[in-house]
Amino acid sequence: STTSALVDELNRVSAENKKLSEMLTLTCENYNVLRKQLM
Amino acid sequence: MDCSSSLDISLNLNTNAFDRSFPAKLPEEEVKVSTSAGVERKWLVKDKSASELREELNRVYSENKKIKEMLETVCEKYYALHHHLEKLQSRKSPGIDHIEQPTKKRKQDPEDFLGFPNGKTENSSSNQDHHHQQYEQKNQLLSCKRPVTDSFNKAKVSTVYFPADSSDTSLTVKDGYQWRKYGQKVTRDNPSPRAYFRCSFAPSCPVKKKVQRSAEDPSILVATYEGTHNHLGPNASEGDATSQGGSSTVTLDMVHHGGQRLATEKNERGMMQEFLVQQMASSLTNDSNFTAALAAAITGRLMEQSRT
Repeated sequence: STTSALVDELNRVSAENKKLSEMLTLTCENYNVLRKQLM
Repeated sequence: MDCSSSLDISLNLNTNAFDRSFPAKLPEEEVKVSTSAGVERKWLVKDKSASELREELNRVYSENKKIKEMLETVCEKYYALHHHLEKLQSRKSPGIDHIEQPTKKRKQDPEDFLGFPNGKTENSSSNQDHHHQQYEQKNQLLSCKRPVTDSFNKAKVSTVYFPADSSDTSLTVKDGYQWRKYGQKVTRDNPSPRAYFRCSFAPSCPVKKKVQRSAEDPSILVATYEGTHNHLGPNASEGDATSQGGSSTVTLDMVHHGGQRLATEKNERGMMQEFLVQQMASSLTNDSNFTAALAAAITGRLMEQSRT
Protein backbone atom coordinates (compact mmCIF):
# COMPACT_ATOMS: atom_id res chain seq x y z
CA SER A 1 0.00 0.00 0.00
CA THR A 2 2.89 2.36 0.76
CA THR A 3 4.37 1.68 -2.64
CA SER A 4 1.10 2.27 -4.45
CA ALA A 5 0.56 5.52 -2.50
CA LEU A 6 4.02 6.64 -3.48
CA VAL A 7 3.34 5.76 -7.11
CA ASP A 8 0.07 7.66 -7.04
CA GLU A 9 1.78 10.71 -5.56
CA LEU A 10 4.55 10.45 -8.12
CA ASN A 11 2.03 10.31 -10.93
CA ARG A 12 0.16 13.30 -9.52
CA VAL A 13 3.28 15.42 -9.13
CA SER A 14 4.53 14.38 -12.56
CA ALA A 15 1.22 15.40 -14.14
CA GLU A 16 1.40 18.69 -12.28
CA ASN A 17 4.94 19.20 -13.52
CA LYS A 18 3.83 18.60 -17.06
CA LYS A 19 1.04 21.14 -16.72
CA LEU A 20 3.39 23.69 -15.19
CA SER A 21 5.94 23.11 -17.92
CA GLU A 22 3.31 23.73 -20.58
CA MET A 23 2.33 26.95 -18.87
CA LEU A 24 5.92 28.00 -18.59
CA THR A 25 6.48 27.34 -22.29
CA LEU A 26 3.42 29.37 -23.17
CA THR A 27 4.45 32.24 -20.90
CA CYS A 28 7.95 32.25 -22.35
CA GLU A 29 6.57 32.32 -25.86
CA ASN A 30 4.32 35.26 -24.99
CA TYR A 31 7.15 36.99 -23.25
CA ASN A 32 9.47 36.60 -26.23
CA VAL A 33 6.78 37.87 -28.59
CA LEU A 34 6.34 40.95 -26.42
CA ARG A 35 10.07 41.44 -26.18
CA LYS A 36 10.44 41.33 -29.97
CA GLN A 37 7.56 43.77 -30.25
CA LEU A 38 9.43 46.21 -28.02
CA MET A 39 12.61 45.87 -30.04
CA MET B 1 -3.23 40.43 -25.15
CA ASP B 2 -4.95 39.51 -21.99
CA CYS B 3 -2.08 37.95 -20.16
CA SER B 4 -3.89 37.57 -16.90
CA SER B 5 -6.31 35.10 -18.41
CA SER B 6 -3.77 33.02 -20.26
CA LEU B 7 -1.06 33.04 -17.64
CA ASP B 8 -2.72 32.03 -14.47
CA ILE B 9 -0.20 30.16 -12.39
CA SER B 10 -2.31 29.66 -9.34
CA LEU B 11 -3.00 25.95 -9.52
CA ASN B 12 -3.85 25.56 -5.85
CA LEU B 13 -0.58 23.80 -5.37
CA ASN B 14 1.32 23.46 -2.16
CA THR B 15 4.13 25.77 -3.04
CA ASN B 16 7.03 26.55 -0.78
CA ALA B 17 8.93 29.78 -0.40
CA PHE B 18 10.78 30.62 -3.60
CA ASP B 19 14.42 31.16 -4.07
CA ARG B 20 14.69 34.51 -5.81
CA SER B 21 18.06 33.77 -7.39
CA PHE B 22 16.34 32.26 -10.39
CA PRO B 23 16.79 35.08 -12.94
CA ALA B 24 20.52 34.54 -12.86
CA LYS B 25 19.96 31.18 -14.44
CA LEU B 26 18.06 32.53 -17.41
CA PRO B 27 19.80 32.77 -20.75
CA GLU B 28 20.86 36.13 -22.03
CA GLU B 29 18.86 36.52 -25.21
CA GLU B 30 15.56 34.84 -24.82
CA VAL B 31 13.81 33.03 -22.07
CA LYS B 32 13.79 29.34 -22.84
CA VAL B 33 12.36 26.47 -20.92
CA SER B 34 15.35 24.50 -19.88
CA THR B 35 13.83 22.02 -17.51
CA SER B 36 13.38 18.38 -18.22
CA ALA B 37 9.76 18.68 -17.21
CA GLY B 38 7.14 17.99 -19.76
CA VAL B 39 8.00 14.38 -20.11
CA GLU B 40 5.06 12.45 -19.00
CA ARG B 41 5.96 9.75 -16.61
CA LYS B 42 3.76 7.05 -15.41
CA TRP B 43 4.83 5.12 -12.41
CA LEU B 44 3.11 1.93 -13.00
CA VAL B 45 6.00 -0.33 -12.23
CA LYS B 46 5.38 -1.82 -8.91
CA ASP B 47 8.59 -3.67 -8.56
CA LYS B 48 10.57 -0.57 -7.61
CA SER B 49 11.50 -0.33 -4.04
CA ALA B 50 9.88 2.24 -1.81
CA SER B 51 13.18 4.00 -1.20
CA GLU B 52 13.73 4.43 -4.93
CA LEU B 53 10.23 5.77 -5.31
CA ARG B 54 10.76 8.25 -2.50
CA GLU B 55 13.99 9.36 -4.05
CA GLU B 56 12.28 9.85 -7.39
CA LEU B 57 9.39 11.62 -5.69
CA ASN B 58 11.77 14.03 -4.01
CA ARG B 59 13.42 14.73 -7.35
CA VAL B 60 10.04 15.41 -8.96
CA TYR B 61 9.07 17.66 -6.04
CA SER B 62 12.22 19.72 -6.44
CA GLU B 63 11.63 19.91 -10.17
CA ASN B 64 8.07 21.02 -9.48
CA LYS B 65 9.30 23.73 -7.15
CA LYS B 66 11.85 24.90 -9.67
CA ILE B 67 9.27 25.12 -12.45
CA LYS B 68 6.96 27.11 -10.22
CA GLU B 69 9.73 29.53 -9.41
CA MET B 70 10.56 29.94 -13.06
CA LEU B 71 6.94 30.37 -13.97
CA GLU B 72 6.38 33.01 -11.34
CA THR B 73 9.47 34.94 -12.37
CA VAL B 74 8.63 34.78 -16.06
CA CYS B 75 5.08 35.88 -15.33
CA GLU B 76 6.30 38.81 -13.25
CA LYS B 77 8.66 39.86 -16.01
CA TYR B 78 5.99 39.38 -18.59
CA TYR B 79 3.51 41.58 -16.74
CA ALA B 80 6.18 44.22 -16.15
CA LEU B 81 7.05 44.22 -19.82
CA HIS B 82 3.41 44.34 -20.76
CA HIS B 83 2.85 47.38 -18.51
CA HIS B 84 5.92 49.01 -19.97
CA LEU B 85 4.61 48.46 -23.47
CA GLU B 86 1.22 49.86 -22.52
CA LYS B 87 2.84 52.95 -21.06
CA LEU B 88 4.85 53.49 -24.20
CA GLN B 89 1.79 53.05 -26.37
CA SER B 90 -0.22 55.49 -24.29
CA ARG B 91 2.58 58.02 -24.63
CA LYS B 92 2.50 57.83 -28.40
CA SER B 93 1.09 60.89 -30.09
CA PRO B 94 0.78 61.50 -33.85
CA GLY B 95 2.36 64.93 -33.59
CA ILE B 96 5.58 63.71 -31.96
CA ASP B 97 6.57 60.82 -34.17
CA HIS B 98 9.99 62.29 -34.71
CA ILE B 99 10.80 61.89 -31.03
CA GLU B 100 9.84 58.26 -31.13
CA GLN B 101 13.26 57.25 -32.44
CA PRO B 102 15.17 57.77 -29.17
CA THR B 103 12.51 55.97 -27.19
CA LYS B 104 12.93 52.99 -29.51
CA LYS B 105 16.62 53.14 -28.86
CA ARG B 106 15.88 52.56 -25.22
CA LYS B 107 13.51 49.77 -26.14
CA GLN B 108 16.30 47.92 -27.90
CA ASP B 109 17.77 47.14 -24.54
CA PRO B 110 14.93 45.47 -22.68
CA GLU B 111 17.27 43.43 -20.48
CA ASP B 112 18.00 46.59 -18.53
CA PHE B 113 14.37 46.95 -17.81
CA LEU B 114 13.71 43.28 -17.26
CA GLY B 115 16.45 42.71 -14.77
CA PHE B 116 17.71 39.61 -16.53
CA PRO B 117 21.43 39.07 -16.22
CA ASN B 118 23.25 40.50 -19.14
CA GLY B 119 27.00 40.70 -19.40
CA LYS B 120 26.73 43.77 -21.52
CA THR B 121 24.75 45.73 -18.98
CA GLU B 122 26.79 44.54 -16.05
CA ASN B 123 30.09 45.42 -17.68
CA SER B 124 29.04 48.74 -19.09
CA SER B 125 27.35 50.59 -16.30
CA SER B 126 28.60 53.91 -17.64
CA ASN B 127 26.90 53.20 -20.94
CA GLN B 128 23.76 52.31 -19.10
CA ASP B 129 23.93 55.55 -17.16
CA HIS B 130 24.42 57.40 -20.39
CA HIS B 131 21.40 55.64 -21.90
CA HIS B 132 19.44 56.40 -18.77
CA GLN B 133 20.36 60.08 -18.99
CA GLN B 134 19.36 60.11 -22.65
CA TYR B 135 16.12 58.40 -21.77
CA GLU B 136 15.40 60.97 -19.07
CA GLN B 137 16.22 63.78 -21.45
CA LYS B 138 13.88 62.39 -24.09
CA ASN B 139 11.18 62.00 -21.48
CA GLN B 140 11.65 65.60 -20.47
CA LEU B 141 11.57 66.56 -24.12
CA LEU B 142 8.38 64.61 -24.57
CA SER B 143 6.77 66.19 -21.56
CA CYS B 144 7.82 69.61 -22.76
CA LYS B 145 6.71 69.02 -26.30
CA ARG B 146 3.27 67.75 -25.54
CA PRO B 147 1.72 70.94 -24.17
CA VAL B 148 3.23 72.91 -27.03
CA THR B 149 1.62 70.65 -29.60
CA ASP B 150 -1.63 70.67 -27.68
CA SER B 151 -1.77 74.42 -27.47
CA PHE B 152 -0.72 74.68 -31.08
CA ASN B 153 -3.51 72.37 -32.18
CA LYS B 154 -6.04 74.19 -30.03
CA ALA B 155 -7.35 76.75 -32.49
CA LYS B 156 -9.10 79.88 -31.35
CA VAL B 157 -12.81 79.55 -31.85
CA SER B 158 -15.29 82.39 -31.80
CA THR B 159 -18.93 82.63 -32.69
CA VAL B 160 -20.59 85.61 -34.32
CA TYR B 161 -24.28 86.08 -34.96
CA PHE B 162 -25.45 87.92 -38.05
CA PRO B 163 -28.98 88.97 -38.95
CA ALA B 164 -30.11 87.37 -42.17
CA ASP B 165 -32.97 87.56 -44.57
CA SER B 166 -34.98 84.37 -44.27
CA SER B 167 -35.36 84.19 -48.07
CA ASP B 168 -31.59 84.33 -48.57
CA THR B 169 -30.23 80.80 -48.76
CA SER B 170 -26.65 81.65 -49.68
CA LEU B 171 -25.33 81.41 -46.09
CA THR B 172 -22.91 84.24 -46.70
CA VAL B 173 -22.14 86.81 -44.05
CA LYS B 174 -20.44 90.13 -44.64
CA ASP B 175 -17.57 90.25 -42.20
CA GLY B 176 -15.14 92.05 -44.48
CA TYR B 177 -12.98 89.09 -45.40
CA GLN B 178 -12.91 87.08 -48.56
CA TRP B 179 -14.04 83.52 -48.12
CA ARG B 180 -13.94 80.49 -50.34
CA LYS B 181 -16.70 78.02 -49.77
CA TYR B 182 -15.43 74.46 -49.72
CA GLY B 183 -18.30 72.46 -48.45
CA GLN B 184 -21.81 72.25 -47.16
CA LYS B 185 -23.63 69.62 -45.22
CA VAL B 186 -26.89 68.98 -43.51
CA THR B 187 -26.68 68.44 -39.78
CA ARG B 188 -29.03 66.40 -37.64
CA ASP B 189 -29.84 69.11 -35.15
CA ASN B 190 -30.70 71.81 -37.66
CA PRO B 191 -32.98 71.84 -40.72
CA SER B 192 -30.82 74.39 -42.52
CA PRO B 193 -27.47 73.28 -43.96
CA ARG B 194 -24.09 74.29 -42.65
CA ALA B 195 -21.61 75.89 -45.05
CA TYR B 196 -17.85 75.69 -44.65
CA PHE B 197 -15.57 78.53 -45.73
CA ARG B 198 -11.85 79.11 -45.76
CA CYS B 199 -10.34 82.59 -45.63
CA SER B 200 -8.95 83.46 -49.04
CA PHE B 201 -7.83 86.95 -48.09
CA ALA B 202 -4.26 85.71 -47.73
CA PRO B 203 -2.97 82.54 -49.38
CA SER B 204 -1.85 80.75 -46.22
CA CYS B 205 -4.48 82.03 -43.82
CA PRO B 206 -5.58 79.13 -41.59
CA VAL B 207 -8.93 80.61 -40.58
CA LYS B 208 -12.02 78.60 -41.35
CA LYS B 209 -15.60 79.42 -40.65
CA LYS B 210 -18.83 77.52 -40.48
CA VAL B 211 -22.06 79.30 -41.21
CA GLN B 212 -25.48 77.96 -40.38
CA ARG B 213 -28.84 79.38 -39.56
CA SER B 214 -29.69 79.27 -35.91
CA ALA B 215 -31.95 76.34 -35.13
CA GLU B 216 -33.84 78.49 -32.60
CA ASP B 217 -34.18 81.56 -34.76
CA PRO B 218 -33.74 81.06 -38.54
CA SER B 219 -33.41 84.83 -39.03
CA ILE B 220 -29.96 84.64 -37.48
CA LEU B 221 -26.87 83.26 -39.14
CA VAL B 222 -24.40 81.74 -36.75
CA ALA B 223 -20.81 82.01 -37.96
CA THR B 224 -18.18 80.04 -36.10
CA TYR B 225 -14.62 81.12 -36.79
CA GLU B 226 -11.70 78.80 -36.13
CA GLY B 227 -8.15 80.05 -35.99
CA THR B 228 -6.51 83.43 -36.16
CA HIS B 229 -5.92 85.42 -39.32
CA ASN B 230 -2.27 85.67 -40.25
CA HIS B 231 -2.83 88.96 -42.04
CA LEU B 232 -4.25 92.38 -41.33
CA GLY B 233 -7.97 92.98 -41.45
CA PRO B 234 -9.55 94.29 -44.66
CA ASN B 235 -9.86 97.73 -43.05
CA ALA B 236 -10.10 99.20 -39.62
CA SER B 237 -13.84 99.63 -39.61
CA GLU B 238 -14.57 96.08 -40.65
CA GLY B 239 -12.01 94.70 -38.25
CA ASP B 240 -11.01 91.17 -37.57
CA ALA B 241 -14.07 89.08 -37.05
CA THR B 242 -12.15 86.46 -35.12
CA SER B 243 -10.50 89.00 -32.89
CA GLN B 244 -13.82 90.37 -31.81
CA GLY B 245 -14.07 87.24 -29.65
CA GLY B 246 -15.71 88.40 -26.45
CA SER B 247 -17.82 91.16 -27.84
CA SER B 248 -19.21 89.24 -30.77
CA THR B 249 -19.69 85.93 -29.08
CA VAL B 250 -23.23 85.59 -27.96
CA THR B 251 -24.27 82.91 -25.51
CA LEU B 252 -26.97 80.48 -26.40
CA ASP B 253 -29.70 81.92 -24.16
CA MET B 254 -29.37 85.20 -25.96
CA VAL B 255 -30.28 83.44 -29.18
CA HIS B 256 -33.88 83.24 -28.04
CA HIS B 257 -34.05 87.04 -27.93
CA GLY B 258 -31.45 87.46 -30.64
CA GLY B 259 -33.84 88.62 -33.35
CA GLN B 260 -35.37 91.34 -31.22
CA ARG B 261 -31.96 92.45 -29.95
CA LEU B 262 -30.50 92.61 -33.44
CA ALA B 263 -33.50 94.56 -34.72
CA THR B 264 -33.09 97.10 -31.89
CA GLU B 265 -29.41 97.41 -32.63
CA LYS B 266 -30.17 97.92 -36.32
CA ASN B 267 -32.66 100.70 -35.49
CA GLU B 268 -30.21 102.39 -33.16
CA ARG B 269 -27.49 102.22 -35.80
CA GLY B 270 -29.87 103.74 -38.41
CA MET B 271 -30.82 106.58 -36.10
CA MET B 272 -27.17 107.27 -35.37
CA GLN B 273 -26.35 107.43 -39.09
CA GLU B 274 -29.27 109.80 -39.75
CA PHE B 275 -28.14 112.04 -36.90
CA LEU B 276 -24.59 112.14 -38.25
CA VAL B 277 -25.80 113.05 -41.76
CA GLN B 278 -27.96 115.84 -40.36
CA GLN B 279 -25.12 117.17 -38.24
CA MET B 280 -22.75 117.11 -41.23
CA ALA B 281 -25.31 118.92 -43.43
CA SER B 282 -25.93 121.62 -40.84
CA SER B 283 -22.23 122.19 -40.25
CA LEU B 284 -21.61 122.50 -44.00
CA THR B 285 -24.47 124.90 -44.60
CA ASN B 286 -23.33 127.03 -41.67
CA ASP B 287 -19.86 127.27 -43.18
CA SER B 288 -19.92 130.44 -45.42
CA ASN B 289 -16.75 129.42 -47.28
CA PHE B 290 -18.25 126.09 -48.18
CA THR B 291 -21.48 127.76 -49.36
CA ALA B 292 -19.51 130.22 -51.54
CA ALA B 293 -17.39 127.45 -53.00
CA LEU B 294 -20.45 125.38 -53.72
CA ALA B 295 -22.22 128.32 -55.36
CA ALA B 296 -19.15 129.03 -57.50
CA ALA B 297 -18.91 125.43 -58.55
CA ILE B 298 -22.56 125.26 -59.48
CA THR B 299 -22.34 128.56 -61.42
CA GLY B 300 -19.24 127.38 -63.28
CA ARG B 301 -20.94 124.14 -64.16
CA LEU B 302 -24.03 125.98 -65.47
CA MET B 303 -21.85 128.33 -67.54
CA GLU B 304 -20.06 125.38 -69.12
CA GLN B 305 -23.33 123.72 -69.98
CA SER B 306 -24.75 126.91 -71.57
CA ARG B 307 -21.63 127.24 -73.77
CA THR B 308 -21.99 123.72 -75.12
